[in-house]
Formats: sequence, C-alpha cells, structure tokens
Amino acid sequence: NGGVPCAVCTLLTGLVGQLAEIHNETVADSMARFCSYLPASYQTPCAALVKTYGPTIIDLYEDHETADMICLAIGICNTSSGTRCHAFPEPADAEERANRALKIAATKSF
Amino acid sequence: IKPCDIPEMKPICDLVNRFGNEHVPIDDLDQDMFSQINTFRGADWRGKDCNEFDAAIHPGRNPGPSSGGNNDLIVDTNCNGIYGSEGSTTYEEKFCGDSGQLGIILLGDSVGAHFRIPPEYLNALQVTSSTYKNLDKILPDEFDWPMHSFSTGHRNATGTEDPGTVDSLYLRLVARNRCNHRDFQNVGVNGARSGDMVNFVKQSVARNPKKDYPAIVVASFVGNDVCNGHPGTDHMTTAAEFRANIIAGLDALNMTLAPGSHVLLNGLANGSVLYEYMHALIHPIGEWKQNVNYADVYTYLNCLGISPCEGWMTTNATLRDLTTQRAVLLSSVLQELASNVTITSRYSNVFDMYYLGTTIEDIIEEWIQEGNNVADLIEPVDGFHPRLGGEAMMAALIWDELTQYAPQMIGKVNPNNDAIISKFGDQGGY
Repeated sequence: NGGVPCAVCTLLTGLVGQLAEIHNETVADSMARFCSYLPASYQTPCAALVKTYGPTIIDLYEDHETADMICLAIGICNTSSGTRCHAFPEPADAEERANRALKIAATKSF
Repeated sequence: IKPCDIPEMKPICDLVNRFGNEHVPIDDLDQDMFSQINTFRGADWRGKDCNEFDAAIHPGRNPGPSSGGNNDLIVDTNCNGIYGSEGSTTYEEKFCGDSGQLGIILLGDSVGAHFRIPPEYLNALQVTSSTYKNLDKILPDEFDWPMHSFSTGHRNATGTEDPGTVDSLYLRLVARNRCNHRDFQNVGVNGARSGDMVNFVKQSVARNPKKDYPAIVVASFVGNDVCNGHPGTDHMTTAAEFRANIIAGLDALNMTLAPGSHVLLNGLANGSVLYEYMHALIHPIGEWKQNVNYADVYTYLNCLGISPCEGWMTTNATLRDLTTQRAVLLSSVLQELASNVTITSRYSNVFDMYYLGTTIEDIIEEWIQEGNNVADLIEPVDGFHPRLGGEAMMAALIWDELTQYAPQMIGKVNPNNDAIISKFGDQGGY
C-alpha cells in the first residue's frame, strides 16, 4: 500500500497541515516554514518536493482532505492490497473521497 | 514521479540505501574500521581512531611485544590515551600491564544501537526553528544513538537529545579499568536478526585474535526473529534455525576473538507488555487534535506492511500470545547453548559464554519501583523501543547480574585508575 514512503508522506503532510492550523497560516506558508527549519543541506531537496507535490497538496487541503487522502491522490500511497490504510481518523465520506483521490492519482502528472 | 526520482532527492535516497551495507565506517582513510568522524558508523559507533594514516593504530590493539609493539613508548597505538614512559617503564606497562584489558562489542539490532526518532519531529505543537537542526547528524546514524545505548553508551545526552543519564556496560568497564578507554564497537543494525550474526562478525567486527585484546561480546538479537511486518507466525525464525544461526555466529567469533574473551547471550525481549501500556495513549502525531493513539498507529503500520513488530503491535491478542511463546522458545535455545558442555567446550580456548537472565519484566519492575510510569520507558514515536532511561537501566541490571553470577567476565578493578586520570586527564575523550 505504499510502505515506508507512504508513511513518511502521510506523517509529513499531516504535520504540515497541523503547522498551518497552529500558526494560522496557509499550507503553502507552512510548507515553506517546515523546509526553512531543516538543516541547510536538506532545504534544497525539501524545496524540490514542495515544487513537485506542493500545488496538489495545497489544493487538496483547501478541499479539507486528510493527509491520508492527499498521499493517496499524489500516488505515494496506494491500495494494492485492496485495503485503504489511514493514520488519521477517516471522514464520514471517506470512500467517496478515496475514489476521487485515486482518480486524481491516475490523471495527475507531477 | 516517486520522491527518489526527483534529482534533488537523490543524495538523501542514496544515503538511506547505503545503510544496508557492511556497517563499517565510511570515512576511514587507513581502512582499519575505526574513524575520526562521528557519524556514518564512525566514532559514535566504535572508539575514535587516534591515527587515520596507520591501520596498526586503533582502539583495542594490544600494544605489547607479543603483537609487535613497544608498549606505547612514544605513540598511543591503542587510542586509550596512555603513552610515554617514566624511567625505563612505559606508562602502558605501569598502569595497564597486568590489568586484564577488555573491550566490548555489541552484535545486535535496533535496541542495541538504541533506535530513536525524536518525538518533537512529529509533534506539531513542539516544532520550532531548531527542532530539525540535528537531522544531519541523526540521519547518517540511521536514527540510532549508539553513544547512548546500554552496551556502548559513552557520551552525555544533552540539548535536544532524550534527557537522562547515560549508563552502559562500556562505561562500567572503563570505570573498572581506565585502560579499556575507547575499546568499544557497536554493530547494532536496525532490523537485524540472528541470521545476520555470522556476517556481522565476519564483515563488521574489527578484531584480530593475535594483535588485539580480548573482548566481551554481547549477542543481543532481542526482537526481529519474532518481529516483522507480516501477520501470523510464518516469517518468525524457528528454534532449529535460531540455534543454527547462533552457532554459526559463535563459530565466527571463535576465529575472530583473542583468547580470554567472553560472550554474553541476551534473550529475546517479551514485547507483549507494550500493547497493554501503550495502546490507548496519544501518539505524538495526534497530539494537536488528540485524535491518533498508539493502537491507530499500530494498525496503520500493519496495513502498510512496515510494522517493526506486527506480532506484538497488534490488536490481535492471539497473535501477541503466539509471538511471546516463540520469543520464550528462542530464548530457551540461547539458555541451552550457554549451558551445553559440548558446545561451550568447543569454544573454551577462546571464550566462555553466559546467558543473560535480565528481562524486560525486570526492567519494568525496577522502573516502577523508582516511581516512574511504564509509558515513559518506551520511545514515543515508535511505541516499541526502550528510551534512554530503559537502556541505562538495562545496563545497570545486566552489570549487577554479571557482578553476582559471572564476575570473571568483567575483569579486575585496576588500582591505577586514579593515577591514570591524574596523569592523562580524560585520555583524549571521545
């Protein structure tokens, strides 16, 4: 279902979303905040990740998606075993949201 | 595009992929398997090299004439900080000559290496501009903190590290005999199981039976033979496989260690208590909204197939019981090997063996007696490994056990310790 990269994506995406709420800022700003907190040698890779996945993450957070759904939508997580894994509580319409996320994953080019 | 396909991510992905190799220092000019750089399996993991241009100079070396040395008349060839002479006698002879020097070598897993992801990394309420500043030291050490481990811990935990006092078998060996300074090696590898032992000895242990001092080897594969990311018991090591793995490792040690060495066999941990104490508590990633507990995290990791131990980190009580049963069975194999006369006599010219009876239950009991919460014994992010306090308590209890039941394994108290400190101070530190 995506293994370690999926877990890293979900935890970091969830963290960025929480930072945005705590600091009352946009997800774009919290991603920039997160990257700036890293040691210098990790800031360039972080910026590259933001450049690649950031716009989609921002869009999906604006649609109130969870970190689990976002990582599914950007294709780092998947449902290869037929099960949808989630670290955070699922919304009531999780099935519908997951289907939409998988459609995005199938069409989006990062 | 996968994250590792992004060109800027390549150095980080390459770094992580390198972790699986031979577990020896990457920065090692003279190729003696000791380094002056802390990370990348360097001086955080094994005593700091005091000469990077001469492979004959490294921690653990016997500097006497029997191994071609002059007892460190001018140069400190075993990096213990003792060299020079007083009249016609070298300080190495005077202070260490008959003291029975002994190094310590850990062969094991993430508990032996002290795996730890700082909880503030995942707790948004605690993230500040300084939270991740140590990432460039932590990642090259594979998220392990061997310098704080029960076996080879040697540096104080300060700053953003897990607070507490470091205690270790190494520190106690040095306190007993200052001549042992810097003679430690930590070959602890995340995810290692008994089948890795033989390769660890052959590829990663730096010991020459003719030129180096004897050592205490702690074989400490405490979890991964029953722990993995698979449901059920099919991927657990059987008793027969486990026995063969350990014997292969002991055979390799027989070729590697100097006579007079000792091997401690550490039983498997009983992780069944983890679920009981942790499952209902909030995980750091859920602190902000109080909405993710450890049971949720266990289920999530199991779903992804990446749980460090599905057998114990599961809501399935039957599987937890089966895992405990297998762990007890494998521990009994170690116990049998340590007391089997045929086996022990095979190695008796080089080393003797002792089965460590200290268990996680002993540690928990002691922890509670000291007025602590059991949850504070467990690493908050993984909900699985012992924290610094647990590692230190493990060292203390094992040391007490050795003092009581196997005092011959820890060597003599060196009466020259104070004189060594007076003459050589911190002996070059770490």
